[in-house]
Amino acid sequence: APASWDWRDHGALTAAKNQGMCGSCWAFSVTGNVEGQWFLRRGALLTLSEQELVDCDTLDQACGGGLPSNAYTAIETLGGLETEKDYSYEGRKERCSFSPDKARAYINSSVDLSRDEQEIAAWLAENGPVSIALNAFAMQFYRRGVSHPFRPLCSPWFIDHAVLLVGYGDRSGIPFWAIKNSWGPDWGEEGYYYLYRGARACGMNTMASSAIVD
Amino acid sequence: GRHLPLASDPALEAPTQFAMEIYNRGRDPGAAAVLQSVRGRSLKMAQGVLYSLEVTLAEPPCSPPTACKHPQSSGTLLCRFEVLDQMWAKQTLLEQDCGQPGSQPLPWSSDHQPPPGLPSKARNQSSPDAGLLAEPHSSSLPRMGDSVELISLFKDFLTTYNKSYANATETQRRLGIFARNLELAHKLQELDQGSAQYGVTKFSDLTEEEFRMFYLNPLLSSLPGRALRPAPRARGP
Repeated sequence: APASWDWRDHGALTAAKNQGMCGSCWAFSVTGNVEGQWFLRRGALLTLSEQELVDCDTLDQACGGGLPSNAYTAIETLGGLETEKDYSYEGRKERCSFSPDKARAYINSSVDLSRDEQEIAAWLAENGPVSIALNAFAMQFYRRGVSHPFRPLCSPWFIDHAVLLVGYGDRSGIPFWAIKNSWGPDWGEEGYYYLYRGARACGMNTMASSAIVD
Repeated sequence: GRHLPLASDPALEAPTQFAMEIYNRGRDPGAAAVLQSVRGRSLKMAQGVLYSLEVTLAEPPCSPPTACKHPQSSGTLLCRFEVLDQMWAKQTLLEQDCGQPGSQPLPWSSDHQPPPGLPSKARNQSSPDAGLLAEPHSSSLPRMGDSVELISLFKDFLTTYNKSYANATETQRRLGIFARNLELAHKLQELDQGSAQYGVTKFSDLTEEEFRMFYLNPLLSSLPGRALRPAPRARGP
């Protein structure tokens, strides 16, 4: 993998979004991944709809939580994702109003990534932002800098938040992952979280996945 | 967090015994320090329970005096222990700091400059008896000496994040949660091994349970995910 990489520098990321008081992080993680994949394969950066997944992904539980692996299946089954403009975010489950003719991005399949952080970095640099999940214990009070929580306080066994891995690098000698969160730009570093890289911090390596756009 | 009365809660016994075992490790039984009193509180977290203990113990006289590891530490000592008790793992002693009662401030934050967003003096350090650990459950709000700075922080928080509450009772309750969250942020700050700064965020008025309920996704660790095919490894330089 290159020594550092950041997909924000290559136009693959939409603006930081806000899930509100709804446990729909899984939808934001997956749409962020699909936005990146669509941009890299089709050349257009679209802001895609999380509300479509909250309303129409019957494999998951809307604001009660969900799994990225189910969301990929739902996107394939539904026939794609509408844009944020056409199917805007409400932060609560509503009746599914997906229209296939409004779908603007599609996926062909999805893959699980290695748990090795070096391999995740190489895959990210070559293929785009990655959906991951982690233990969010340290994130409630995070403000800035590279977070490296004391391991017993951030166990990999309590994965409870899905986010989007967008890059990696070093800050003053501290290796980090750059992570796009879905708690709005007024949280963290303009909506982003920086997590220590190389120690499987907070279980960030346990659930890395991506959609595939052919 | 829950502020416990002195030595009256059996829940403190196990972490205290664990801390004393660590403290006395390597000593002959006759040379072990003896527990005199304990008071403390517990903070329930998703990862387990964090016990903050204030322990008074008696060090036996040194015989001969040259055998004392720290001659000044004989007699009565006041120690602060932090024990993390996890359901799936052994107890962990996160912090141990001992000194003569009244001779030094309690170690909490004494060597740590708080980060932005944390009060520079979250609790009175001038007297062990005035420490937060001694506060009863109902007084988790800041004490008089600390209240000006804490309330100022809380007002800034309300303004910054455009927060308002239904009535004065709810505002008071949220101030208490805010104060406890500052303590937790401070603990995260002390234990962080990177360069992160923790402190006031827009979630600082939420209990851990509220935060988990509204913003997190418990299904990620409770449901088996659908198996996906493995990604091909990256190929290019």
